[in-house]
Amino acid sequence: STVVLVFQAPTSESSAKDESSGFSFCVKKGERVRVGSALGRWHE
Amino acid sequence: TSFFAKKVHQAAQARASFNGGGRADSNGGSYLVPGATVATILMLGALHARRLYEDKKVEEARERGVEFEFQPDVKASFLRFLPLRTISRFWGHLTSVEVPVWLRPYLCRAWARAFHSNLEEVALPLEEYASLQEFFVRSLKEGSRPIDPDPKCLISPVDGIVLRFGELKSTGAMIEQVKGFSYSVASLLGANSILPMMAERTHKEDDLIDNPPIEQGKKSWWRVSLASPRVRDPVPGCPVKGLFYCVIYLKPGDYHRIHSPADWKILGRRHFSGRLFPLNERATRTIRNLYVENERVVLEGLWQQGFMGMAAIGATNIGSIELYIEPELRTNCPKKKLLQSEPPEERFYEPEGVEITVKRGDEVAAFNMG
Repeated sequence: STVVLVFQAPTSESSAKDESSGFSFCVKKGERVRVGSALGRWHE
Repeated sequence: TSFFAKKVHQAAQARASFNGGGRADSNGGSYLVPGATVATILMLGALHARRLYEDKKVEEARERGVEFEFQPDVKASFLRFLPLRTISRFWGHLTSVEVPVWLRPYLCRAWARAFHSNLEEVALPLEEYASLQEFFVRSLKEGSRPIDPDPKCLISPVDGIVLRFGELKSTGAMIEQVKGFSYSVASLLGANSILPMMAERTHKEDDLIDNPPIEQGKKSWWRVSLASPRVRDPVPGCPVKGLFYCVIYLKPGDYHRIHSPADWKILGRRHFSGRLFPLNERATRTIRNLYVENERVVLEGLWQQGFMGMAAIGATNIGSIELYIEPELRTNCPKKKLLQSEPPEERFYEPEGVEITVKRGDEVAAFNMG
């Protein structure tokens, strides 16, 4: 079985060139995740 | 194997001594049966060893960063002719049979050993799981899955392996199944999804604020053709900026309940009663539109950052999906029509005044066996 998540999240403004803002995934392909662990974070 | 061989040999000797006369005939027969049994056991062992070897190879390749390519094959095509739904339902019936209390721990441990489940985090003593099906949808001990405390993070809704993730940017909002083959998000979520797309951005955003997806829901049945999902592309155009996706695969031994990835308001659900192909690594490489063709339940709603959609996709062994927020929903039902591609059955919660709000980490659904 598989779960697919599709969601909106903040993105960094390209003009600001600020990589620390916006949503970014904190997992890797092939990584095992568990319920409750972070998939990604966003910064404002 | 030696234990089984010994037992089989003892049984053969007992049978031979019981038969007494006609020694030559009984000897021949008694060797034939244990021989077949041993051969079957050896064959199963060999198949299991091959599976473990292939899994290891795939794991190693993935660690090296190898991208699997789409390679349709004859075996995969043959699956279309198999009664996978019937097989799935039969498997469900078989695994729901109540087993004697003394046998339950052995059964659960055998499953855990074969599919690498962690028995230490199981909520109940193994004797209390009356069937394999009950064990499969087990709950966990309190505190086994701590929720990330960061309020600015999206948590994983399931235990599993991250297959793919990224931002949807291309026209048609395509998600890559494997290298060389993609499927559109609109096909996955359905024709009437409130998925925000660039072409209809203003209209959609107004909808989300004022009068969300209900009006669109009314035209649902008419917009969906009887064509296969692969030729249906109901929401062309580009996705709005900041639309992400993540695909997580659950192995048979994993914890199979689905939790909420964030605080969100579920506006509706859509049930596609498609096929029930297997969803393993090999299937993703060999079957086209696997996620779009399989039976699935899609939940859609809004969270603090906008749109949120979650698709729970069934497979042959895990055919039915149970929604805790709508217990009366039935999935993996016998097919009454010959057409595989029927329009999805939809329900929007909000117009009926039963808007559903779930908190981060709340249980929302579960995959059942068969």
